Amino acid sequence: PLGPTPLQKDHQVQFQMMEAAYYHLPSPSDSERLRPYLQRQAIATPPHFPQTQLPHSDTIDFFQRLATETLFFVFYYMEGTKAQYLAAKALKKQSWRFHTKYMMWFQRHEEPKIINEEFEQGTYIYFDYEKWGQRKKEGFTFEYKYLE
Amino acid sequence: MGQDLTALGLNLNSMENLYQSFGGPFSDGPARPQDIDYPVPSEYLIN
Amino acid sequence: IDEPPGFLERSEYLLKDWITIFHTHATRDPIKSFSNFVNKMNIYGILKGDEALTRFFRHATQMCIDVTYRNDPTINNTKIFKYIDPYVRLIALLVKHSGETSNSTTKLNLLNKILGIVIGILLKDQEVHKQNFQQLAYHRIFIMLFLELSSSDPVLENIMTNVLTAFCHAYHILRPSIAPGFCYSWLELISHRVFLQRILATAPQAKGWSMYSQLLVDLFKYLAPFLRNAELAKSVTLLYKGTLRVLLVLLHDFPEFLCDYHFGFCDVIPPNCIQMRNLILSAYPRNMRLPDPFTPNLKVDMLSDINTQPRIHSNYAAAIQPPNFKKDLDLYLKQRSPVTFLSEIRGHLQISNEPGSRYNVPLMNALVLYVGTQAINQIRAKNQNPTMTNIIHNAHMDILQNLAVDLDNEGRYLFLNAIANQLRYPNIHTHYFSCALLYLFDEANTEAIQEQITRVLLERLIVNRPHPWGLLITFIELIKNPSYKFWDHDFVHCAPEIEKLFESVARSCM
Repeated sequence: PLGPTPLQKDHQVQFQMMEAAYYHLPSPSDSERLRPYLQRQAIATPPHFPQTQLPHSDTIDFFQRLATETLFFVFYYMEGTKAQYLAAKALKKQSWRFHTKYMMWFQRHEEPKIINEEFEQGTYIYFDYEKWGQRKKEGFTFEYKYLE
Repeated sequence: MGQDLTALGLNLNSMENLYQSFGGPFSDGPARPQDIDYPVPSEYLIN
Repeated sequence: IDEPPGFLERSEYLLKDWITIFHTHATRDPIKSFSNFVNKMNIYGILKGDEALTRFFRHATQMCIDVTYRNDPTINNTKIFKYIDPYVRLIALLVKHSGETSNSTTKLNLLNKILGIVIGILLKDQEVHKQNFQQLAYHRIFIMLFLELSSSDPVLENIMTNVLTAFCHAYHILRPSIAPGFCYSWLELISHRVFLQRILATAPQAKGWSMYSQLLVDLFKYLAPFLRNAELAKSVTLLYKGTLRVLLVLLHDFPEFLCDYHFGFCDVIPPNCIQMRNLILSAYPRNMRLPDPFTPNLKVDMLSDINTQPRIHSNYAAAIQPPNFKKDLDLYLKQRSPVTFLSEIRGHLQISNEPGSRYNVPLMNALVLYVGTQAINQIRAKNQNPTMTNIIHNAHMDILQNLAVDLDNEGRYLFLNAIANQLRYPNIHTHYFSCALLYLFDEANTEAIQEQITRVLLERLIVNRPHPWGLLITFIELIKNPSYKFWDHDFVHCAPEIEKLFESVARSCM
């Protein structure tokens, strides 16, 4: 007994407004902070490309299997997101350390020459994100108080 | 017959809560890690 | 009206100045740049009183909206956001730092004032632009302001419940039936993952859940007239599927919320919206294990949870109006007389202020649930639990049987729906109404009633999953228990596909 009924006047007006709004829908990025580098941009890729997220791709295990350069890419280009957070965790598991004073990642390259409560001086590798590669830093002092 | 609710892009068998990565009512898949704002330490905001 | 000369220009200058500050690296020290800017606002007379501040926010909001109409949002939303996001940050900082740290009143007054200004401009804009209304700027203002105010900060945490209340109030004022041009953004806003987290997971449950249920009722009320047809327009299908997605997240993460508020939702979901209603009725508490309804010889009345009282956060007793009807009803339930009362019930149910339907559905739902709960209370008072024998031959069943017999097709359909809406997870309501429905089938004085009971159950079973547990066990009992002589009825064999359907359900039951 509850078949279709003609829309009342105010419902018709609502319907017209909804129809109009249907042609400029909100997109997901309207609800996300502006990304300095990689703004979300839906681009139709060939259907044989993976169209959905890889399973568990939002877990630390997944990020740990990524190459170091990939982790640095995620860290520097997706800042302020969960991806950056997971990349940072994965880098730490690969024994990189983020120095909050220099705001750079370092990895001990060989046993340091001097170690005490404040710092350890030795040879470190750091990631140079301008040249996008790892470089050695001789005689660098790693102050513990800045270690994150 | 209604919709096939398993085909709306939500992993209904997930052991985790869905809302933390809910991509929104009009998106066919969950939000990706790079879409989700996260309270990272301010030093990470190197921009 | 009587705006001081140059006020608009000053406001515009200040807003652009703040946007520049926001985008330069001066934000490396946000507090310093903010306090310098507040001094500048002061010098420009913005902070000298309530009225000046209101004018400033109205101009600043309008400028953000104007930017949207000057730029094509589908191409240039980044430029629009670079304009709006700083403005939102300014609002959030002013809310956070207004008044003493502990004085939440000034902060919330300012927040509600600003939300009110944005709402006012949106409604005016929708009225002026009609089909050319652009929702983007308002969407951005609301979501970014909410994200700014829900960031983990001790001052803001302290006022979070009030902030949520302010936003729920704003979203209720902007509900789709009031702002249909904003309906898609509105659904995005109320189902945003941070909003869901805040209102359903971290806010004090009683407050957050109740406010959120109101927003869902607003959504169902808006959708209802457009869902009456089997074929939905594209714009409706999108909103409907979006609603299903949100409900699926709620079913998966907050099933107890759907359990507690199902009654209010069923009042406003159109009866032919079967799958969406099933989705809500399928919710059950996460700590409950549902026995497989197809278990052979399942003894429902032996289940440990079957006699638990479900929580229902709706004042259904108060929904029984007018007061004299409620008084007569209570009198009849108490002394099973006067018998004339039974013949008056239909008249009350047919007073519907809902154009397009001849019955008052919320009243029907409330009456059925009230009679059922009163019956349960009476049974429990004798230290018993509902069974097929102790639910009959009493005032409560008189009323249900009278409704089954006295109502016309439409009325009886709505009545049987009211009962079927209680067939949920194992609890005493499910148990009582399952027995009641089977009894009505058994005692029906015409086959039409039995057919309609079967239809109401069947239409809920043939739609795609999920199906409420109580619905399944009731239907299985109906087709399995020989005392109902289900298979002897002509309507079971009325068409080959119907017969095949029943047999397939029977096979899966056996």
